[in-house]
Amino acid sequence: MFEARLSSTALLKKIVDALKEILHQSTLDCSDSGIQLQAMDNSHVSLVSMSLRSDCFEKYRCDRNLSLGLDLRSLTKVLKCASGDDAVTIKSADKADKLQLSFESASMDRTADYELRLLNLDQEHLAIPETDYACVVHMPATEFARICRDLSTFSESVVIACTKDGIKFSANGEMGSVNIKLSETSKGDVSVQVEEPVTLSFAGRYLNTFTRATPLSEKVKISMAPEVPLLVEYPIEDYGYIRYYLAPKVDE
Amino acid sequence: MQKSITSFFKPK
Repeated sequence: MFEARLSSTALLKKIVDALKEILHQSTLDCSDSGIQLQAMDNSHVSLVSMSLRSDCFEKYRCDRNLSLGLDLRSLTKVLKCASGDDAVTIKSADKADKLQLSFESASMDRTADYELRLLNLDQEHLAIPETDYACVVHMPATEFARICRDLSTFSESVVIACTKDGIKFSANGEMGSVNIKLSETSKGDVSVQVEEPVTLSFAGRYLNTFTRATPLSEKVKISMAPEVPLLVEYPIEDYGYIRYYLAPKVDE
Repeated sequence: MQKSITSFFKPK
């Protein structure tokens, strides 16, 4: 038996919004310690890893490890029927082919129960190696979203260059070019830790997709090392994270 | 050229 109750549906909506554009279907791996998800996008260019500890939930019970195959578009449709301040309980019996979602209004005078068909997804898990990132940048999540949006107007590729002076985002296309540079600020909203400078090139549309997680967190952490995937991490309150890994582009 | 994430992360 798996049962988890969140006091606010809004958090679940934000998490699903952060996933649904890059993943149409995915498996939630539920265990005693919490809920995990790991999946590649269809093109196998990026990887999403999510972790939510059990103490995020008002009530959490997972008697045995369980994998719930979900169609995230369908889940989104169900979540649209709920109000953000509803409490939500998700429940699935062992070996069940359905997920139950129950929404309870804040005034507790309305309950709505939904059943969502589970999918049998054959999802392989990848081993993510421990990486000592040469550059780690923290910045406001809204600033990162704005930069990704602005650069994608110019070019399909975005170059991210990180040095001790700051982080620079560049795009160069037919209509022209753009360079946006952020330096470390004294008020601490942008911080740059650099062991060695790194410059890598990425597909801007994936970066844009990652920024769907912006409502989850005020800050985003960007980590880079030479010739390895970029890591973009959004914390989920104090209870977990969504991490997006993006393979770099290389010169042919 | 776009690299695949599987060229960095291998199946468990």
